Amino acid sequence: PNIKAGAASEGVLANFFNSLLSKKTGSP
Amino acid sequence: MSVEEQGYLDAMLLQEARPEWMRAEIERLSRELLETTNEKIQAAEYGLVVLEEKQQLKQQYDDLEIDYEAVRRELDLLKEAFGQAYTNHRKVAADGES
Amino acid sequence: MSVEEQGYLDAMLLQEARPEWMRAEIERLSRELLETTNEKIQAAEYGLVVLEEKQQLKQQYDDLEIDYEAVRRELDLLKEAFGQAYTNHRKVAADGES
Repeated sequence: PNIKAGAASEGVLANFFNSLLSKKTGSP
Repeated sequence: MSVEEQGYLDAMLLQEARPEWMRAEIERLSRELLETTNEKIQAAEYGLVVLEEKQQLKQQYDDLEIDYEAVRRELDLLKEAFGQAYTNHRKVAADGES
Repeated sequence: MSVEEQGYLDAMLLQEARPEWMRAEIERLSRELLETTNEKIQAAEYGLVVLEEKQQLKQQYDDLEIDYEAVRRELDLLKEAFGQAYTNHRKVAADGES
């Protein structure tokens, strides 16, 4: 369970970082 | 609130209503947003790099743990065999003497 | 540039000059700046956590590597001693028989 939880949380983190990179920020 | 403070607030509100102030504010906010966005991207890219390095290190650790367990087992078996061989050696020596 | 495109540009310029538009733009930019700032901070905090975990893992790896080397050495020494003991055992057995 610990291994799965660790891998899952790392996956979530990676998704978070990727989402910040893909998110477009508006400009005037 | 004092008369001076009220007067200051009124002047600020008036200034904020001026188009020149609003244009300047738009420019300022746009610059800050661009800078903050770049910093955000940098932080996210760095986070991904460190995450990948940590995952690689975890794999190396797991591999080393397997090797360690194997060597540990081999050592234990050899110690057992050594003990047995020593017993045999003493027996043979005693038989030889008798 | 076509007539339609020119008209669109003129309308945009007019709209941009309107205080209502500028106020809305200021609000929008302020919201986006706040959101982006929070995302940047979150990314930086997560990145620091992962970095710390990676450093702890590195320490664990280094410790395991030391343990591995120690067991490896012990195994090699025991193998050498085992070989020597075997030679002695054969000699004693031969002497005993003779």
